[in-house]
Amino acid sequence: FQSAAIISPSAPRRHRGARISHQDGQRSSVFLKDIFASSHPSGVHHKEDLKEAVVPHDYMLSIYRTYSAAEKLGLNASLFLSSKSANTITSFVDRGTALQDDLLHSPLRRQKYLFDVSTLSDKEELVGAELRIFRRSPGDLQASLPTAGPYDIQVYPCHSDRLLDSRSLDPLDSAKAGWEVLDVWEMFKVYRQHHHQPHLKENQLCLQLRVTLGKSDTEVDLRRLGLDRKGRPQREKAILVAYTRSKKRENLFNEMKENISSRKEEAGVLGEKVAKRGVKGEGPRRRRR
Amino acid sequence: TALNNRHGKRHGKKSKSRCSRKALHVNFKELGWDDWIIAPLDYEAHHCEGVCDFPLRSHLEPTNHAIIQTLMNSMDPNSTPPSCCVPTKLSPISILYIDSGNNVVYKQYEDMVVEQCGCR
Repeated sequence: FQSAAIISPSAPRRHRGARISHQDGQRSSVFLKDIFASSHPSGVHHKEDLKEAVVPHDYMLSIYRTYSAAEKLGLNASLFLSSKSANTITSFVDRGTALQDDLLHSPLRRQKYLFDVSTLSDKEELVGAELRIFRRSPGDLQASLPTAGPYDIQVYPCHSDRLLDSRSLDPLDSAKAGWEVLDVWEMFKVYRQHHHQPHLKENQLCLQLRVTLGKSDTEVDLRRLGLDRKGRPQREKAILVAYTRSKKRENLFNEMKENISSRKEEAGVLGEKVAKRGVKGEGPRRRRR
Repeated sequence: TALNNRHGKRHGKKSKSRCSRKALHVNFKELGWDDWIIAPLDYEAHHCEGVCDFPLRSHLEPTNHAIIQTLMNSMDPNSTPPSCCVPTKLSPISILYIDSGNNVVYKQYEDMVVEQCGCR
C-alpha cells in the first residue's frame, strides 16, 4: 500500500440538499496542515494551552485510506489480512524519551518503550498487537559497526527475559531507513489478563528492545542502526498498534461522550486561564452542540 | 376496492414524492466534531423521504405488515397512518479519530450510510 496523505483543498461550503458528486471515493477533506501546524514548534507556542498536538502516523492514514476505499467498493474491510478481522485499530505512541536512552550507559545496548494503553476498552476482543519502530538511516554511524550484520532485532517485556518476537535485519536493509514490525500480541494478552482492573489509571505497557549480531549474544549499539530517539518528530516515534473487534455495533455517541467529558476535564483546568479571552481560536475549546 | 389516493388529491397541492433515497451531506466540522475526528470531515449519509401509498412498489420491499397497513390506510385514512419510509439497507464508514487518551484510532462504524429505502 502507498502511505496515505489525505489532503484536499478546503471544500466550498455546500448548500443543504444539493446533490454532491465526488470524483474519487474520498469524502474526506482532512486539513492535515492544521494538524501539522499545531504540532509544528513555531505553531505550538501560541497554543501552549492546547494539549500536545496529535499527528497521525502514516500507517494509520494508510489503514484509513485503504479501508474506506474498500468500503466504497463494497468490500468488507475486516476481510483484509492486515486488519486481522478487527473493526478497531488503535495506535499508542511511545512515551519513552531520548533522555532515558541517554541515561543508559553509552553505547546504547537496550531501549525501553512505554505505552499508556488505559483507553483500550476491555469489552473488545484483542485480535492482534504489534510494535512498529522507525529505523532512521544510520548514515556514516553504521560504518563503525563491528561487522555488517545480519542483525537480530529482539523485543522483550521490560520485566522478563522471555523473548516475544524477533526479526532479522540484513545488511542492505540496515543501511536504509524503514519501519520494523514486531508481534507483541502474546504479551498484550497476558497483560490484559493481569491488568484487568479498570480502576488502574496508569495502565503502562513497557517493552524492551535489543539488537544482537546474528544469533549470537553480542549486543549491537542501537544508535549505529538509527534506533536512537533524539529529535524524532511525532510521526517517527514508535507506536504500539492494537487490533480489536467489538461484537456490538459501534456507537458514535460513546466517543462523543468520552471526548466531551475529557474536554470538560481539560477545560476545567484551563477555564480560569483562558475564559476571558474568547477571541476566536484562542478561547476555550469550542463547545460542542 | 381500495380508494386510490390519487383521485382524492386536492388540486394544486404539491404531490408528495414516493418513498425514495435523498441526499444528506454530513459535515462533521459543522457538527463541531472536527476536533476529534481526523477523517473524513464530511460524507454522504443519504436519508429516506416520501410517502408509502397504495399501490406499494416491489423495490420498496414492504413487509407483509406494511402491505396490510397501507391497504387499511387506503380504505380508511383515519384508521391508521400509512406505513413509514425508512432505511432498509445501511452500510458502514471508516473513521479516523483521536480518543480521550490522545491516541489515533481507526474504527469502522456500522449503519452510517443509507443504501436503500423502503416501506415498513
